[in-house]
Amino acid sequence: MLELRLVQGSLLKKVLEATKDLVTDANFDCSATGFSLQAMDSSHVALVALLLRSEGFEHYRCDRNISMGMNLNNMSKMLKCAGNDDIITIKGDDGSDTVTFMFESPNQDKISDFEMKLMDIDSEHLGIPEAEYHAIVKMPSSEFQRICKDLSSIGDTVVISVTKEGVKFSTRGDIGTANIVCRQNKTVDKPEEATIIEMNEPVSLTFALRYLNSFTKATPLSESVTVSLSSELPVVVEYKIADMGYIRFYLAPKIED
Amino acid sequence: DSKQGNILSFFKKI
Repeated sequence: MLELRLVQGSLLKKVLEATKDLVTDANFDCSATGFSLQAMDSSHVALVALLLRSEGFEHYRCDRNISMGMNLNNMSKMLKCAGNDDIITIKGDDGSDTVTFMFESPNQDKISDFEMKLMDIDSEHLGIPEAEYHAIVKMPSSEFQRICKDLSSIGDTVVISVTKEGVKFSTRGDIGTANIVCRQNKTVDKPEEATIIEMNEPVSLTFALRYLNSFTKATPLSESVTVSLSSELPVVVEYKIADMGYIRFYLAPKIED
Repeated sequence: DSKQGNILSFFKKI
């Protein structure tokens, strides 16, 4: 028996919008810790890891660990039928091949049930080691989104370099080149508008902009984004989900031939 | 020239 009641149902809607174009099918894992997902894109270039902690739900009942295989496009279709202010409850029964999404309007005058078929998915759970990163950049998520979008009109890849000068995003394409440098800026009205650069050592890595642009679909989930870079690891692009957890995207770098 | 790296070369299946 599984029953998860999420008062801020829009969070789940936003999570699906952020993941459905990257991953087709995925197992949602439910345990005492929370509601989580780990999945790679079909080419194994990117990985998404989601955690919505149990404490963030108004009601969280999960009698035993359960894994539910879902087609994210179909799940998104169903969640789009929920209002932005609706409370969403996810319900499942042991051994059932369906999951139910219940939507309640804020004043309880409309209650909807959507039952979705589950699917068997061979999950490949990966161990993600705790790591020291060479540099961690925290910046407004809208700014990161703007940079990725702007650069993708010029080139296909971006070089992200962190030095003591700041973080530089560079691209080149048939029409020319572009460089955007963001310096640390803590003198802002609100903490989420700050750009904070922690650098242990300079780092420079190349990534496919197509994937970074896909990650920025998570922008509505958080005012700020954290980009963690190490020359030995995939970049981590993390959006914190207020009071609940996070969505993290990992992207393997381009490697010099 | 560069080639695209793969997540599975960084993270191992468990």
